[in-house]
Amino acid sequence: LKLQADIRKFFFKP
Amino acid sequence: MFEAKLTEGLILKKIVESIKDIVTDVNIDISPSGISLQAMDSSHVALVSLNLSMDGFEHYRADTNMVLGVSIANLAKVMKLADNNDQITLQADQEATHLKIIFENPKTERTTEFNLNLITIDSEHLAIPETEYSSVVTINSGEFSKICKELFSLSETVQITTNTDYVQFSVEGEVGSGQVRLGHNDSEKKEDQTILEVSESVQQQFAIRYLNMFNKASTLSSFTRLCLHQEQPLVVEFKIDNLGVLKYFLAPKISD
Repeated sequence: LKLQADIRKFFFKP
Repeated sequence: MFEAKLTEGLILKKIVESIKDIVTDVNIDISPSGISLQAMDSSHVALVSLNLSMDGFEHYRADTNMVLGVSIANLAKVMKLADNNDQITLQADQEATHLKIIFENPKTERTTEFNLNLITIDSEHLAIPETEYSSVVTINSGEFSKICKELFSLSETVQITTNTDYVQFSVEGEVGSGQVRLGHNDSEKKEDQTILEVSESVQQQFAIRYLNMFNKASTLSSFTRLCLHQEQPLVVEFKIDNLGVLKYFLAPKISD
C-alpha cells in the first residue's frame, strides 16, 4: 500500500 | 504604496476560485515586478504557487516589497461582488491594515469598493528547487478534468505512467481495474492536442481528490501541463495568458 507523502519532504526551507 | 489594475477582472475572479478550496490564509508577496503567492493546503500534501507579472496589468505600481496577509475565503466572498466584465483595481498603503479592492464597470457606471481586512500569517516559505522534468504532458484542460472526475468515481488513487508513446492514467479498486491511455495527438485543432515530451519514463501514484481541486483552474487555460519526475511532486500547471502562471504541486503516494 502506498502512503501519501508530505510535500515539505520535497521542498526545503531556505 | 501598491496599486494594480486589471482590465479583465474575470481572470482574478477565476484565480481566486481556483485556489480557495485548497489554501486558506495566504501571504501575497507584492514586488515592483509583480505579485506572487505560495501556500500549502492544510494537510501539507499540495502547494499552490501563483506568479503574476506587472506587465499583465493595465496599471501597476509597487514602490517597495510588501506582504499582504489575506484570508482567501474572505477574498473569495468579496470577489463575488465583481461582475464578470468588471475591471478590478487592488490598492494597499505601506503598513496597510486592509487591501482596497475596486470593481468598475465603465459601461454601466457601476463601481464597487471593498476594504478587505488583512491578517498576520507566519507561514513557512518553502524553496521549490528547479527541477528538470523528465516527462511533460500538455493536455486539453477540459479533457484532463473529465478524466480525473471519471476515474475518481472508480478509485481514490491514480497511477500515472509516462513513456515516449503515451501517458496512462490507471486505477484499481473494488470496482475493478483499468486505464485511460493517451498517445501523442497533434490534431490540427490546437486545443485538442496531447503533447508528450518524455526523456525518461515515470510511474507515480497520486490522490485524485487533489487533482480535481487543481482542475478548478481549467477555466484559466485551455491547456493543462503535467510535469513529472520520479520521486518528485507532480506539477499541474495552468498558463494565464499575458499575465502569469498558476502551479499546483502534489506530493506522490510512496511505498512506506
